[in-house]
Amino acid sequence: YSTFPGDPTWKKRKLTYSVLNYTPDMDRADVDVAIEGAWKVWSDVTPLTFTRVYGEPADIEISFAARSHGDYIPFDGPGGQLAHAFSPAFGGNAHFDEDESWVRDLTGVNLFLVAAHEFGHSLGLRHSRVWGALMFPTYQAMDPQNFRLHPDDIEGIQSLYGPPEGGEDGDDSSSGNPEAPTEAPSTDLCDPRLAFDAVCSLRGETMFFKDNFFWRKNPQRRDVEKDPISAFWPALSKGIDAAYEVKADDTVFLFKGHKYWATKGNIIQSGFPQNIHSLGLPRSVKSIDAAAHDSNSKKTYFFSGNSYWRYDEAQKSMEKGYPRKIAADFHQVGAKVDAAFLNHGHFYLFIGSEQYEFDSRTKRFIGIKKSNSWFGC
Amino acid sequence: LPLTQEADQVAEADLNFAKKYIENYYPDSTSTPVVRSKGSDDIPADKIRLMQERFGLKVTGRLDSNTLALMRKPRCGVPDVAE
Repeated sequence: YSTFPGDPTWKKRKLTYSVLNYTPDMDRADVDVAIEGAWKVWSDVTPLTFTRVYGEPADIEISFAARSHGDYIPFDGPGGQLAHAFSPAFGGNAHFDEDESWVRDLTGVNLFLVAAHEFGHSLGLRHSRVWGALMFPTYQAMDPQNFRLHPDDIEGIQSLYGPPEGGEDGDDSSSGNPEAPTEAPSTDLCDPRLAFDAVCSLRGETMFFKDNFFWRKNPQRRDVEKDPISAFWPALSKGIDAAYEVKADDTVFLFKGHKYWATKGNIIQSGFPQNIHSLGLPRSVKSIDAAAHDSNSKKTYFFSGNSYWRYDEAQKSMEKGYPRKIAADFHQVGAKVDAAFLNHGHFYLFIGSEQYEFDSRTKRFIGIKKSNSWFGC
Repeated sequence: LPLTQEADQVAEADLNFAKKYIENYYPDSTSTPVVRSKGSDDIPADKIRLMQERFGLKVTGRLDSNTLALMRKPRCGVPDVAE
């Protein structure tokens, strides 16, 4: 990545934008969705927020124009230049060439993809030399539904504004240590001391989260893939507390501090993050240690401290009779668990480098294994 | 036969397009106005090299077909080098 000379940035975190006019190529609602989505690309990975204002001056103004349009940098008709945007040192405004055929899909020039690129300039990023990065200067058509911000873009924008607050270690009361660990997690899957933060399934694979990485175990592959969380979910790049999948909805829920996110594949759903208390957990619960979903009963188990709760996904409510003590129902297990996973009728509770296996229906204790027994160590 | 020259021959329209492209995206990094003699058709080889390097092309400093093709791809209008 690269930045403009002098590294100009916005000095405030709450920015406003306005849309001065619309392209006739698209429905206005689709333009609004594309613009909003393009801002979200950057707000997901920074402490910045972007609020649209109407009929009043905004920090960043967005407009469509053809040929000469008053800034001495004329557009060139169809093709060629698609758009341009000014750095924060010059106001950050973004202009889109009206002579292009703007679309919400890939039948022309996708407005979301170009807007996300231009807004990178508006925030202070120059062009990147990395193929595949959003800030690479040539238009690269890709499915906007599966858009993923490149690590180079994340590194670039966070060099200017830092990581997002709250979702990671900002207002998260679960962490008493403001200094996140900087040492790399163990990459040795067969290290007998290996412990996981969270375990869940995702579209047939099993995900094992540890610090800012996760391992993916695909039943059809021998090797285990290791990826940074930022490659899938930039807003959660520093790690998560708990995760579970509701296969019926193709949704994975990710927990960090008092917030949780719903994601389909790597796409965080709109309306998230939400507060964990909206699930019916008491205010005294500051974070979730572990979560697991039983697809047969459609119940989800939440573990926090020495207690656990059961949530009815069909009724969308916490079940009565909870919380219960973990030790009372899961014999052999102490006061607290690190991760939980329910698979083929077996309940796995991870505590440090060991996992306790139970029958999910009867809660009969089956045995203890090393946490990394999943990898044939 | 002038084989080597033929490889370097560029249609006038392509040359004009490439000159405009380089002016747009690889402007001179000095703020001092540069006066060029009228009729000079040369595109600075260092800027061609810079562009080829940036895009992972074979760095020749010449306006070959791959470089021209890449210039014709739709892209952002923000210059690639410092003002």
